[in-house]
Amino acid sequence: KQYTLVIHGGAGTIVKTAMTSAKEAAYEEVLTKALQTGYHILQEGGAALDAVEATIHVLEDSPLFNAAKGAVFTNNGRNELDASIMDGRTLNAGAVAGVTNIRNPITAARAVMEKSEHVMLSGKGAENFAQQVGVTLVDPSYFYTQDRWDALQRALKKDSTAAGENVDNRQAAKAGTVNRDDKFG
Amino acid sequence: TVGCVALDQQGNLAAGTSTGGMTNKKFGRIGDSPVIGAGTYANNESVAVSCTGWGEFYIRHVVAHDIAALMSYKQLSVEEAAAAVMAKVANAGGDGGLIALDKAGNMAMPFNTEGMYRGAVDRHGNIEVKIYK
Repeated sequence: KQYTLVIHGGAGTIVKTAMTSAKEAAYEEVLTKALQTGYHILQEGGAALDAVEATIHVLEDSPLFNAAKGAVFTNNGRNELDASIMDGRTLNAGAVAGVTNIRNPITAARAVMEKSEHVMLSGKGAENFAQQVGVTLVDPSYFYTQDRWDALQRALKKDSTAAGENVDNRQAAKAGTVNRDDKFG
Repeated sequence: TVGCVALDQQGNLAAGTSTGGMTNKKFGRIGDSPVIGAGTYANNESVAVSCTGWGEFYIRHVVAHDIAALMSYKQLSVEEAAAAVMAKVANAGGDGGLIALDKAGNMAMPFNTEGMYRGAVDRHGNIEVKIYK
C-alpha cells in the first residue's frame, strides 16, 4: 500500500481492561476524524505541511490526548506545551517549548519556521512572538481537564510518599531517569 | 503526545509533533518529542518521522534523524530503519513509539509499550486505526 498520512496519539501503558468500549470508540472517532482531515487536504492537491498542521489541530483540540487541550500538568500545576514541525522539501523547521497560552502550539511552531529566522522559541518569548504574528491565544484554563489534574495529584502524592524512603530513587528522579509512565497521556 | 507525517501529491514530506510533556515535570524541562532531529524530522530524500515516548532517550539517540540517516547511508527500508532505532531506545531502557513515512509512501509504526494510539490513510482513502499491539 502507498500511504499518504500517518498519525499517532501517544504511546504508553494503555490497559485494555481499563478501557471502556465508549472510551475506545471516542479515541477511534477522533483519530479517524484527524485522518480524514489530512487526507482531504492531500486529495485536493494540498501541501503535506498543511495536512500535518490541520491534522494535528484535530488531535490538539481533543481532550483525549496529551497535547494542547487535555495536556498533562507540571509540578506547579500548569500546562506547558511543546510542538515542532519540519518541511521535508526545504529542511526548514520550527518549534516552540514551554508555552502556556497558545491554543494550537503546532501553528506557533509553523509560525516560528515561516515567520522568524529562528528554529526554536521558548516560554514567554515564544508566546509574545505568537501574539505578534496572530496565532490564537487562550486563557491557560482552556487546557484544564479533570482527569489530568487528578493524575497530577496522584503523582504528587506518590512523590511525597517516596520522599526519604529511597535515596537511589530520589537521585534517579533528579536525573530524569525514573520512568513513572506518567508522560504519555 | 500527538504527531503526524504526510506525503503530498508533489512528493513532499512533512512531519509535526505536539505534546504536553510529562505529568509532574519540574525545572522547565523540555523534552519529549518536539525537539527537531530527536522527535520530529522530515527530508524529501528519505523519510518523515514523529515520535512519542520517554523524551530523554529520544534526544540522546537523535531518533528521528537516525532513521533518516540509516535510510540514506545504509539504504535500509523505512521499516528496517525504524525498527533498528527503536531497538536502540529499548536497549538503553527507553520506551515509546514513532510513526515514519518514506518518500514512496511506505510507512512504519513501531512501539515498545502496551499500546500506541495510531492510524494511517492510504492514497485511496482507506483508513486504519489501532490502539493495542
